[in-house]
Amino acid sequence: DASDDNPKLHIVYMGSLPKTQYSPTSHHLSVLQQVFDGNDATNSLIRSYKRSFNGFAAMLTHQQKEMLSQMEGVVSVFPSRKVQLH
Amino acid sequence: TTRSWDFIGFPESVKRSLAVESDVVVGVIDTGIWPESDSFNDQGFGPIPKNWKGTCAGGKNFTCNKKIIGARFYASESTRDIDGHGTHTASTVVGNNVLGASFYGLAQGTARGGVPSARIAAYKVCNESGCTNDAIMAAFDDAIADGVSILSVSLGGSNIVPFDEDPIAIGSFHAMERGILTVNCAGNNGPFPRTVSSVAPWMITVAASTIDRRFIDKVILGNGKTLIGRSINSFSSNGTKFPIAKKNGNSTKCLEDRANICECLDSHLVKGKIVLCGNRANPSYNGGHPIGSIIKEFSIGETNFITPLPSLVLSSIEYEQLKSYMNSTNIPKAEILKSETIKDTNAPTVADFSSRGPNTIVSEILKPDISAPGVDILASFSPDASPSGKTFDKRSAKYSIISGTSMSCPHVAGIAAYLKTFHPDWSPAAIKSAIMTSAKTMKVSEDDVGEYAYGSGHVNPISAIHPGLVYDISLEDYIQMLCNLGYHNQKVKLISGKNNACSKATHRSSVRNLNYPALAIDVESMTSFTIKFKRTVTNVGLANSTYKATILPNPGIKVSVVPETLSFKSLHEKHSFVVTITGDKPEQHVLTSSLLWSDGTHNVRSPIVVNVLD
Repeated sequence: DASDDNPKLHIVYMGSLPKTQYSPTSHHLSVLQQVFDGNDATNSLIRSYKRSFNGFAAMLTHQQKEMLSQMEGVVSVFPSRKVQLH
Repeated sequence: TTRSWDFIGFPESVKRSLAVESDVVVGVIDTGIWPESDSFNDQGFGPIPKNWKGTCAGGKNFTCNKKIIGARFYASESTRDIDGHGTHTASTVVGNNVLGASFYGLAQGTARGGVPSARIAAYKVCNESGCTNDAIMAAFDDAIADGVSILSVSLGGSNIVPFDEDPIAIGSFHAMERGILTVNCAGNNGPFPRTVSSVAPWMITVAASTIDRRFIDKVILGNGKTLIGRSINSFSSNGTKFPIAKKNGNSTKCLEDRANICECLDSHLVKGKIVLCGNRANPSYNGGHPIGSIIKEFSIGETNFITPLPSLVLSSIEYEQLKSYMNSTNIPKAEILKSETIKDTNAPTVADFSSRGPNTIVSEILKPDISAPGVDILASFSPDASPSGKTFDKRSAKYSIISGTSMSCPHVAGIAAYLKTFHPDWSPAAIKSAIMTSAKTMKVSEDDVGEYAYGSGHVNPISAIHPGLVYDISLEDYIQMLCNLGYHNQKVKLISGKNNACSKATHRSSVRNLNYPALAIDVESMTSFTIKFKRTVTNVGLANSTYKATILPNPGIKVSVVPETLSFKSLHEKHSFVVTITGDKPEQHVLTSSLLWSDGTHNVRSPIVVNVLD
């Protein structure tokens, strides 16, 4: 909902891990800092995916989600929905 | 599992390579496991496999052993399963053989997993409030790095979403990159078309089918008439008939309409009596304590369930007979008998609830891929969980009977792990191909499109060990498919880590040429069409062999294969062929056929499905 400004948990998927030396968590924070003011980025970051692929989970508003979606290095940004046991 | 493995032709005596099997690690992404279950006892297990890179981080009150070698949690405070679902699925894939397992005497036998000597790594992604995408992503991230051999994922969304917004599609893609096949369930939104939500080609998607053991139960009315219903009722009334409540509610707290479907009950009207609950499949019994219940046939797509009281489910006709008896007497009585099992000679059939194709994201990829037992499966359970899911049901059970595509998924995961022990160097696509092309054909009801219900057919594990030919697919093939689908080069580069990922010519129509072991296509109605599919098979059977093609005829289409004969001189030799399908203004909605390659020993069958768009 574009009009909803309450932050919600989103997944920011960034694809494969770079083969060169890379510090995922600090990169994830620097990506987040581009859409946050001050230390809010650190508080927003919930989880980093850094062992088998690249990405993170963060609390984002709709506007922040839209900004991140346009950033270089980001494949997709989508809400962390609940799924069902089948 | 006291019947399902035998039913699909996978007996306890099956040939195994135990030393190799004990090095296989199956990752289960689910609600955790109950570590003290007999299914996970480590007696007789040797040291942890040398290549295992995972850890036991099971949290509070959770200890690993030589069978459970990995544990992580992303929800709640421990990998311990308090729901039962994860214990059930994990024991179906890798559980030890446990003699004398039953649910209160029902479905008694030896409970066992597909690969009982293999190890388990449990990744808990669910808690009481559900399972979340961020936890699933984390579980895949860890499981792949930990070095699991196969992943079994018995959960998923109800909606179909693009690959790059689906955590199971994302995780399974990166698993496939590292040689790990992900087995995922089709979903329980059947029997309606276009409900399958697991649609990525790099994972194997499993529909649920029945086995030849069916549960029935009986109610004996006060007039001596016996009605037969279904449900999993472990209670015995020992010959006592109980009164049937004529009304379930008549107070301001519990209005009659709600009471008639057991949404609420007035205790003074129902205490010690059997209540009738209309067509509410899952009564709440709020406010009352009946002795038992009878429910009218529940909605399409639902299944048998364990009842918290002596209960059964009747067809509409028999329910009306019961009501007629109730209205004919002042003090209606009945006895509900404990469930019993009968042989179902119609099995296997696809369960109503099992989600159906076609695949709405990539119509060229037939989904689901395969069908496996998923109805009334007995497997290990968490003693802390209520077997009926009702908090007032205080029973505790080490085994439970559940239905769902969640139950069919670990059967295929077990078979995939079993194949891995014979062919450790095979790619995920080759293992998937072996499972699909060896499948048995299945029966289907007249109003169902079989291939959209069961995919390639019913799992056939022993034939899958020696498939003869496989349709292999490399990482580069999947990358090209993403390019052909229209994913931007920059996105595909990020996903795959390959520069110039979409450097080859891309075209949407080339998606059909992904080397998938099934052929599916959409065509416009009221038009003539000629469609060509390119495929390549790899010889994994006999070095010197000749395969001939046979097409199952369908009067609505003409199918030809060029060449019709493939001669191999060595193992791992590849041959390509083209399947051409022509049709002239088809009248049916869906046209099906199949391609069979046979050398007289190996039969390699691929379904062909032409979906005529309305």
